[in-house]
Amino acid sequence: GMPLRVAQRLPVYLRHLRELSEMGVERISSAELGALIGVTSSQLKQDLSYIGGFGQQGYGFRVDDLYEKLSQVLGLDQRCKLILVGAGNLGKALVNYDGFRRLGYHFVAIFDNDPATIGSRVGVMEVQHVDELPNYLRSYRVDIGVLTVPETVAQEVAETMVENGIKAIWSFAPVQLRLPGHVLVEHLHLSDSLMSLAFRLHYRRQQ
Amino acid sequence: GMPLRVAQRLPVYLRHLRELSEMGVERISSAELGALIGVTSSQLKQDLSYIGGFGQQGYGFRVDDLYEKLSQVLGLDQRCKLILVGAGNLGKALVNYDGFRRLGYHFVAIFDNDPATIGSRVGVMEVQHVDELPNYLRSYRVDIGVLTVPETVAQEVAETMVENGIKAIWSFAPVQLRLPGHVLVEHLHLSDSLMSLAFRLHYRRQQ
Ligand SMILES: NC(=O)c1ccc[n+]([C@@H]2O[C@H](COP(=O)([O-])OP(=O)(O)OC[C@H]3O[C@@H](n4cnc5c(N)ncnc54)[C@H](O)[C@@H]3O)[C@@H](O)[C@H]2O)c1
Ligand SMILES: NC(=O)c1ccc[n+]([C@@H]2O[C@H](COP(=O)([O-])OP(=O)(O)OC[C@H]3O[C@@H](n4cnc5c(N)ncnc54)[C@H](O)[C@@H]3O)[C@@H](O)[C@H]2O)c1
Repeated sequence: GMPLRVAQRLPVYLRHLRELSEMGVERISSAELGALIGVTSSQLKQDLSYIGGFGQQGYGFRVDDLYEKLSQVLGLDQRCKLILVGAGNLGKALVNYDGFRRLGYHFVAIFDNDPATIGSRVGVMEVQHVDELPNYLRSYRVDIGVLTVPETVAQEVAETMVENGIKAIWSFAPVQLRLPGHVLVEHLHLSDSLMSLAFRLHYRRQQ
Repeated sequence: GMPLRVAQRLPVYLRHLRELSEMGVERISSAELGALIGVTSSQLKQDLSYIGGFGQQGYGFRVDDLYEKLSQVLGLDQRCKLILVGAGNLGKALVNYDGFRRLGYHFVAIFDNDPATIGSRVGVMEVQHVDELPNYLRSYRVDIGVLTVPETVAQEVAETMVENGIKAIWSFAPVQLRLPGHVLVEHLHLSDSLMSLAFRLHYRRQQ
């Protein structure tokens, strides 16, 4: 398969290309674009070979063409359907965020097990009981399962998702999930990000 | 200064060491630990040189000793004080998350400009008007400013933080902040994470 790091860099290239396009930049060399995100020109070209070998046209790339191509490949023009389990603080923030919708990622159903939450509205959806999850997944096509339940139940909820056909999970729970090899998992560890900032600050203060 | 990537990897080592310790593993070689996070043994040793050159003791490292040392360096034993601006969906989720508190990161004040939000309780704090931010920062020591306001106002709020002494910002707003070189910024782009997962899924389906 493709190296995880490539998959992690492509959205970053996309974001920089969007900004360059908004600033009216028409062309950029692989060295310049690589420098924006911290990779060598040859690493960048190697990364781009995964999107169908986008060739350089004269001096570097045409920003808008590469942006277009990357958007397609990153699925920005396809409706990507997400379900979410764990309609708590973080879950509600994610479902209410229209930034994801603008990129083509749509929440189609939300589940929880707390009677106080079930039946309440989040965005345009009503929270359903998590016991309905297997039925839902067997009736409707879903691309990604988002896991925002407490760490104590993350493993079992992830297993329910996978047993009912989910092949990709976006998890915020601070546990290592143990799932079959064919399941793609993306862990977002918010605390890693905060810790690395705190460390950089601490290190700088010691200089 | 230190390379950003090192600062980003150290919390990941920490997380793996905690898990190893919980599983009762006493020693690990630099090659094994590196493999857990996807770096070579020599990269790992280079990374560890930033925490005061933690030496290998016989076969590899003692897991608990390295975990201890990394925790100190990542500030887990120090109260790190955070303020947050933008007490909306995401801001409230972050303030209410006790995972950060357990790691030693404490929110000390929250600010917003919405009359409907100001004065309401989030966690144990009352949301203050963002006009109070300069006074607050000049009266109390704060380590990190967390930015969870809409992208349209992110730059101006970040500037207010910096003008009043904040040296490190954790930003969730999808804009490139333009700040003086001495300010450390950690952008958490949730959409990058989701996009990389969607791409891996798309790529796999095409195989
Ligand atoms: N809030 C943050 O900023 C943050 C940061 C890092 C990690 N996390 C992680 O994200 C997850 C969610 O955090 P949160 O702050 O939203 O917590 P929360 O307690 O507000 O939300 C958890 C939700 O999951 C529901 N739930 C519990 N068991 C369930 C089950 N078996 N099936 C379905 N739903 C169930 C609860 O009823 C609740 O609504 C946690 O694993 C947390 O460790 C959160
Ligand atoms: N919610 C998510 O999952 C998510 C994901 C990715 C990025 N983000 C980004 O995080 C930020 C917050 O997202 P959200 O979903 O919590 O939005 P939100 O609209 O729920 O919260 C924004 C808050 O900022 C406050 N605010 C606006 N202008 C202000 C000012 N000048 N001073 C102080 N407070 C001000 C608003 O009153 C509101 O309470 C946004 O930049 C968003 O793009 C959010």
